[in-house]
Amino acid sequence: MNWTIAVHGGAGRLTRDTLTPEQDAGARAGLAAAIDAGAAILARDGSALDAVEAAVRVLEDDPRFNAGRGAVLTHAGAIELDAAIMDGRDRSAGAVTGVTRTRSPVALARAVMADGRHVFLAGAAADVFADDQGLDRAAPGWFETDERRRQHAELIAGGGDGFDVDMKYG
Amino acid sequence: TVGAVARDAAGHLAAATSTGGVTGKRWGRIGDSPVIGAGTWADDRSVAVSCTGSGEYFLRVGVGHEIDARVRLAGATLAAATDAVLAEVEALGGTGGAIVVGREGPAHWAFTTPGMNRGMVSAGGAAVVAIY
Repeated sequence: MNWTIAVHGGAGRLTRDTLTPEQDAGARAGLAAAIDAGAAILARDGSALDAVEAAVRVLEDDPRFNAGRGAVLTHAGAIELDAAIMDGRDRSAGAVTGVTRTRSPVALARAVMADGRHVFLAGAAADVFADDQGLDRAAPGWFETDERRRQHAELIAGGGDGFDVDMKYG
Repeated sequence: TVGAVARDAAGHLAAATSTGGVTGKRWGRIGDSPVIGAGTWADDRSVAVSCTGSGEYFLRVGVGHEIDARVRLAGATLAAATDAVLAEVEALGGTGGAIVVGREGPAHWAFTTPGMNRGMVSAGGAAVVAIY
């Protein structure tokens, strides 16, 4: 069987006018690194599950993408991360929402799936589950970037009652 | 939002999605990314899907499940199923994109926004990365 992998890093108002050449090049480099991480696993007959987790973890650590490090900020200026993973072999799945301190949200989702008792965990208690499972915590401030803080300030300064409904910021 | 879908050499499928959500979100707002059957879905019988876009609309349509159903139950191709479901999202007022892989052939992507950060590679082929 021919293996294959695809990744995305978000959709929105991405045009040659809204992206600088540096942002364009940076995004392409991040996407290529994610593909390489997944393809390396598939090429040695690894599982699709390991491949998608590896690819997403690369993008979670890349500050240019809205996930993990580089995540956008809530109205209150905080970080709340969501992730999910699903295995087509048996439709087992794991998902987390509103986590704030686990380094890799997709790794936490996979731990939820591996534990098997639940599919979906939320909030601070999900971070406690991560601690119980021995998952890495992010260093304080790891997720927040200057660019996302600037975008947040811009949104709030502009009245900021609504959220970024037209996905201007990712 | 970031995501990946894959089919391995044994023919098994998987999907994963991760996100910070949307700038300025309040009240514990959750979009489609972590919701199984909406932003993330995988079933060896049909497809693996990871989505990005205006999450409320992807939730209402149940995008992952809908693409699966069109392929598994109606025999639609990946492209036809994905394009039709994204059109449903758009008809409700949402925009975004999806990456999809099936039981055979290369992955597929589609989006109704000006751009989507995306990439793919298959065994023996060259990687493709695109934005616009």
